[in-house]
Amino acid sequence: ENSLLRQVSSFLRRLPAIESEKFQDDFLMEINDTLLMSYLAMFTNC
Amino acid sequence: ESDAIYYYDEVAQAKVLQEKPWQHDPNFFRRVKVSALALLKMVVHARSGGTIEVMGLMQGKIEGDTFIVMDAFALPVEGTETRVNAQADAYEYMVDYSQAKKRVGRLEHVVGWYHSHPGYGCWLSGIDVSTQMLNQKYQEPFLAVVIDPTRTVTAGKVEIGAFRAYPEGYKPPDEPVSEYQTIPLNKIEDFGVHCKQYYALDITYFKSSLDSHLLDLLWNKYWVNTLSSSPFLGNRDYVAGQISDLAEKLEQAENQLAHTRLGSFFMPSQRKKEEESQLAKITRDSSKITVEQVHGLMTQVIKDILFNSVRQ
Amino acid sequence: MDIEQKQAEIIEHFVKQAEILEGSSLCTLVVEATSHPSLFAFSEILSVPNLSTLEGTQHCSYLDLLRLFAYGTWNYYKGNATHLPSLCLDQVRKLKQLSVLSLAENNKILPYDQLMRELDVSNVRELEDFLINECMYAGIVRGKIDQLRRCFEVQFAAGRDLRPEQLNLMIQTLANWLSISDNLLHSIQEKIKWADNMNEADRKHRKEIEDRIEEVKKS
Repeated sequence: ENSLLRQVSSFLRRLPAIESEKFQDDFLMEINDTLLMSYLAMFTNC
Repeated sequence: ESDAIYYYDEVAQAKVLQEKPWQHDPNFFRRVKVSALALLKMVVHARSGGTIEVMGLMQGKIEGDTFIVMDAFALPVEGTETRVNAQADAYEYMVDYSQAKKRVGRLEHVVGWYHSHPGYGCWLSGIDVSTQMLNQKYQEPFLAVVIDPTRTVTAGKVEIGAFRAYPEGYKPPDEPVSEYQTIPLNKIEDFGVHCKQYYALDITYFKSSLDSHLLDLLWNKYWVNTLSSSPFLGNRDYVAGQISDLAEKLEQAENQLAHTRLGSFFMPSQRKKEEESQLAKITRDSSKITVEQVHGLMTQVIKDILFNSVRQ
Repeated sequence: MDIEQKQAEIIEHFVKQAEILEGSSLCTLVVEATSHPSLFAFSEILSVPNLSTLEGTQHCSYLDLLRLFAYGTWNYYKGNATHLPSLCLDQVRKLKQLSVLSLAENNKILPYDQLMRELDVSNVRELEDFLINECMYAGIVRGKIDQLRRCFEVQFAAGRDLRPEQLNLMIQTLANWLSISDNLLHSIQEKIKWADNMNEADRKHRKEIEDRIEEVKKS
């Protein structure tokens, strides 16, 4: 069905949802923050 | 019949108000049923207050030992925790509202008040307990609801508590079991002193067939918002505040330990136990913060894999 | 999605017409369809058997024109204008709209310079008016015009007709996405199992310690 194909093609074109330097930097920053938090929590436990 | 709960039986309600069953048992009320509409209105209002505590009133009815909250409305009051009688500003508004609601045929009475504790959990402070006692003296049946809009976003579910105060001087038979929660250092005094003067009620929710239909229509919007929001971004200040609060608590614990270092040999085991339980609480709080962070990161990682790794 | 709903009826109308028309009246239909302001999909009409009867006849340029509107761009038309019928204003506008959709197929960020080149537009004002009035208001794209970075950020673009070779690519992408999702589910389940095992080990460890404490207390 052509209409469905067009919709799927339009939808797939929105992927990847976001890709940019800034996003990667922010993402890695969040990972580091969380690692630091779990490190602090482990320290607090010890 | 899912909408039957929305029918207001004036005669039955008048009968309940006349019999006043709550007078003979301080723990009479045990449950609260909140409508989806009232919950949404209270959470949105609490969130709109940002870091300032806001308050409002709830309308509804009584069914046995259950409060049924049908609707809620905001009061022109901010900073409920910073004034002796929070709702004094709103008396005139409340009277006007009560008159107006009769004119438009809204039969439900005011059955309680709600206010927000942005970022420090759902419990009753000293001011809240005295306000609630006053309300239970002159406006029974009256319920106190507290909402934490900040933790609502972090935890991904509505942080809400419903409480009833005990009469002056009443000693509750057994320790009311309340779910563990982190109390910030600057509030812990207030929490500790009054936590035995009130008890929590079980909260459940209900919605009408119209609510279900409207919420279904919003289903896509709900998912777009859920998928496109990140607890990290919305709650940075709150998490930073939590960590600094934890640091203060560690400082305090360390000072107390250092302070009693010499006398530690003679420290009564009870005191030692207290120190440990304090430290245990701190480690528990730090684990709780970390778990929330890790959950936030997990959702980000899952969304990144799902939506950013597919290429044409 | 809503653009598809909007044009579904129009497509049906033209398909029904194409099924009963022949020869030069089909050419009129092609001109009508490629001028219609709310129609941006032509593969249904193209697949009506009557249309392929135009192949090899004096009207075959109209069949090429329909193919151009289904898959081609304004640039392609300029390069082959001699073999194709001349376009009226509505057709030119539509072909340029379709060209924006084709550009949006490959990039989410469309630089103004590229757009102005592809659409034969001489200034930024004219380009922005085209994007706003002819594309966003028509509902075929949603996005953000970034004047500072001189680019158009596409958030949504309606799908154009698929060329046959694109189908396999799409199937491949979907299969790829499916396997990524499956792997993700498996790894989440493994993580849950790992967490349960760690929790169990932690509990055992704690119990051993408590037992040891009891022993020491007794002894």
